[in-house]
Formats: sequence, structure tokens, C-alpha cells
Amino acid sequence: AAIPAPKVSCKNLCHRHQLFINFRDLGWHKWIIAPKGFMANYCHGDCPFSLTTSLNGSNYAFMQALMHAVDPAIPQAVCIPTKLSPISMLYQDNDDNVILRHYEDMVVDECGCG
Amino acid sequence: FQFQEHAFLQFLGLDKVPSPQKFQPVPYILKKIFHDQETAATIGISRDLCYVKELGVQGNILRLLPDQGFFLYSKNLPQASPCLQKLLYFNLSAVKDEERLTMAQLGLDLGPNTYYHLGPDLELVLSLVQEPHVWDRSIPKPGKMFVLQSVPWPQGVLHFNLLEVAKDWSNNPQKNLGLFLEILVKGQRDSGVNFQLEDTCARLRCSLHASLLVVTLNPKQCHSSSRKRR
Repeated sequence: AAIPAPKVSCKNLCHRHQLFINFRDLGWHKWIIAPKGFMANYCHGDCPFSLTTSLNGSNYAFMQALMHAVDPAIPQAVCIPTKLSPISMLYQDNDDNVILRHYEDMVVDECGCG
Repeated sequence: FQFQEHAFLQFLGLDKVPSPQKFQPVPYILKKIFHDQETAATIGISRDLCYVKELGVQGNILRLLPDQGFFLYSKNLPQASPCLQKLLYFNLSAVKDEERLTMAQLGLDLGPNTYYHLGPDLELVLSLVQEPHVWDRSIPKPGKMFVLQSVPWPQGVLHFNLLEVAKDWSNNPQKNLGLFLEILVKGQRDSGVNFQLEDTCARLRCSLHASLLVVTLNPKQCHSSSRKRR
């Protein structure tokens, strides 16, 4: 018989949470020319066994959730970034140099169970 | 919500919060590179962050260094001396040892490129300063000359490749004594118009703006892209 799927509300499931850090709040707008802030999104939420196949999860997550269902001492699969993008920052340093730097894998675009 | 400011600054490669006195002008090329990269990230196009497509060079850190030099005034009569003499100096100490220089482009902005101020042709001489400037001598002893160029004026921004010079300065900071720039007026383009030498030179001194665009590659941050490209 199918294991009754626990009633898990969507908002507890693994997904991307958006968080914008405005550089003005930190007083950094005085030296950062662009951008005005950056998206410090993060991944959070449950990875129940019943949904690992749909929560953008990896095969490994499916197996880990299966093992957790059999033995709760084995941790559940976790909610992690599955797609990241870079940011560029244009700022001025103390020697009046204007600097443009790229930072890889800074912004979380998508999350999944892994 | 105590933001771990110091940790974030270190992550950005900074040791403390910069507190610039005034904002430097940001050249078009840096704004374009910034916007191209932002647009690519927004629409999900992945670009090689260690290759500056707009400049055609490898690198992941671009720095625009302002000129920290000063004008020199010759003791001769205005007619007998160049229109403008300037010591150009660029502080390369911001470039970390592990970074590899891939581009060093000197930008000489001679003022707006407008036809309302047709000026005389100019002769531009750029040479390396190889001996420390002695104060009682009005101009430094010029070393190796590497630009001698006639330019019609107005001209906008002139660019010169200084990569080998900048590499030498970066490897031997004590050698970085700057550049010696001389601009002479080469007669007039249109004999019908009479140029007052003094106010031509004064206008040139006001509009001259020099900067050095330096691109470096940090191998610790760029090994992956070369692997990807392989």
C-alpha cells in the first residue's frame, strides 16, 4: 500500500528564499559605484522522500531520502543550490583606483535536494 | 543583524572599507563590461569570467589607475618651450603579487572631440623617467622615448600600450618613476586662424586627463576557467 504522504505544507519544502542586501544599508554606497546591492538568496526547506523526485533533486537525494525513511538516524537529503550565477562589482579603493571585479557563483538562482 | 562586514570585505579582496574622497570618472569601457556581465548573468548566459571579451584579453580584475603626477614648468620663454610638460605617475601597488598583468593601456584624454575649438596640430612625446626627479632641475632627465606622434587637435582620448613597462614596474617597483609627457604646438592647421599660444596651452593643461587601465588575472580564481576552456 502506498505510504501515506505526510501533509507537508509547500512553504516548508526546499526552495529558494530571496534576500536583497542594499549596500546603502551598510553605508557601502559611498565606495561601491555599481550595483546598488546584491541578491544574497539562500536555499532552505525539507526534502521529504515523497517529493525528492519532483524537488529538482539528484538521484543521490532520492536514495538518501529512501534510506532516511527506512532508518531515521540517517539524515534527510538537504536543500542546496543547483544553479548559481556570478556578480560584477564596480568600486573605488583608497587610492582612487576604479576597480571592476567578477565574483563567480555568488547568487543562488535555483535550489534542489542533494 | 550584525553583518560580518570585515569577513565580506576580505572575501572581496579588500582589507578595509574604502573611503574615497571623491568619485573618479568611470570610463565608458568599464561601464560596458559591467553591464554586459550583469546582463549575461540576469538572462542566465554563462560567460568566462576570466576573459574580458570587450578588450580581447584574459583577466578577471580590471583597475583604472588615476594619474598622480604633476605639471612641470620650464624656465624658458613660452615660445621656446613645449606647450605642456607633465610627469605622469601610476601607483601599481594595488596589483597583488600573485596576479598576472595581461593589459596596461595608457589613456591620454586631450579634451572633448569637438569642432568648435579647432586647435593647432600637436606633437606628443612620451618617455620613461629613469632617474629620480631632482627638484632644482625643472624637468626630469627623459629616458627611453617610446612615443613621438603628431596629432590634430581636438583629438579625444589617445591610447598607448604600456604592458611591458607596467610588467617591469610591477616586478621592480623601485623602477616606477613615472613617464615624462611633453606636448608641443606644431604650427597651425588653418593659417587663417590665429592661435594664441598661451591660451591654447592653458586649455590643453585644463583638459588633459591621464589614466592607466590595468587588467590582471588571478590564477587562484581563474584556474577553473582554463580547465573549462580545455
